Amino acid sequence: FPAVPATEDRGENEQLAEEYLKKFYNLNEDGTPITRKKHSPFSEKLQEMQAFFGLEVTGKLDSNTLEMMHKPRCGVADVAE
Amino acid sequence: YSHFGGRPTWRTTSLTYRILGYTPDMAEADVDTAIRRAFKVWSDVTPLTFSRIYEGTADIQISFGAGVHGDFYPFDGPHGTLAHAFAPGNSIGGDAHFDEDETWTAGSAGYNLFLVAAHEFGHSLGLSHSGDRSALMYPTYSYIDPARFRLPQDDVDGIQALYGASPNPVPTTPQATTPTTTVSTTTTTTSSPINPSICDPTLVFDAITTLRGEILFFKDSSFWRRVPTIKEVYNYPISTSWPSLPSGIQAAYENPETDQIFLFKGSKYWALQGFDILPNYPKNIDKLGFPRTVKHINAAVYLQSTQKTYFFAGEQYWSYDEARKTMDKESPRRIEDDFPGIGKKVHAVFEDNGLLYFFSGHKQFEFNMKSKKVTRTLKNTSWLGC
Repeated sequence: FPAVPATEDRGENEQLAEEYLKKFYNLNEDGTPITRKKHSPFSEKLQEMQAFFGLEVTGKLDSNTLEMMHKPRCGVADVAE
Repeated sequence: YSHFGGRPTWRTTSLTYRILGYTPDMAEADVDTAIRRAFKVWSDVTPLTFSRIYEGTADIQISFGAGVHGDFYPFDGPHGTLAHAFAPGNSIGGDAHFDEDETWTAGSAGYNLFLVAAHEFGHSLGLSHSGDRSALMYPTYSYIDPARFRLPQDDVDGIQALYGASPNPVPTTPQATTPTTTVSTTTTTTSSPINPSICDPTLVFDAITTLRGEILFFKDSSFWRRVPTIKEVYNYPISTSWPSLPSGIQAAYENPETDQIFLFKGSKYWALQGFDILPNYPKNIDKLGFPRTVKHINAAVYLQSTQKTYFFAGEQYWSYDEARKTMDKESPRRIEDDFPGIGKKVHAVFEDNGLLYFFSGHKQFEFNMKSKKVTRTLKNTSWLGC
């Protein structure tokens, strides 16, 4: 996972982000080992989500991204399966 | 805008929908209205038509459910995911599901069903999420007054790319329709389209209020109901909508925060939620803090920006703090001093889009509270397609 500023509820935020990206951006958790890549799948999906919403594309779970994830929304994925 | 992969669309323009169940959060009639209007958003700009059926399987089946609700996409409790809908297709295709764990409303509290349904039906017709923040198909919910809702251009472009444009574009201004005779005796259907007499330039309204995005214009024993989304104005006898209310309502206002409207006649006032009169009313206006010398109110309006209600009586006005439930100490003040240009007396007033519309005699004044100036003088009947 990309480095994020340490906060008390970091684990909870990461879990929320993971669930969100799985639901709306097809973040897979299929058990395949994570290979050494420039970006982690989590970070890449995060970037995809940030780009879609016009947020600053950092690949990091910043406060603006988290705020967007907390907004009430439609349950249809933004990325077609 | 964007479409689903493979661009699924309906092969017919005559689609059916069925409401399989209702949310307990709203009156069934309000759910029906929200759904009907949500479909109209799309039929206004395409050749598509939507007919409601009550039995059998419709193209678009509408239901409310919580948690696991029969598809592979369980809801997640309050907030989070509000609803989802499936792209055009057989079986579950086109169906729209609303999370029963949300609080659904016809107003601004909770989640407005019309706004969410209009978005979901965009999916039902083949639109995916848009990245345009102003689009209806943008994936996150944000409230906009349904009365002021106009389908954004991004969505119009998206849906017309699938189905083409409407052969009968909806006019942008309300049209007066031929008067008809009122024959029904039920509350919900006793109405008639706008009577040309309302366009009489000498008409003076008794009271005006907004109601969940609509505008009600009271005159004598009836009221006109302006429904912006269907761009028509209908006349209803007060006695059929509210049998226990008198005719000749003198003032009215809506408090959207509490989803209530208040109607005044003489020293009495009633509180209503939608079209239901709340218990323990009428009450005497002295409960609001008026002195006994005030015998009736001429007009009233609630300002969302300040959470104050202004009551106009004679040549004075009172400011009532809705949060503290008390009259402001500086009340009453002279109308002329604080609302220059609108005349000494107010017959009716309402707020729209942050501006106040004062009706004084046969004239209407658009008033900007920030600049404390009249910005336009309008015909009394400008809101009624005259």
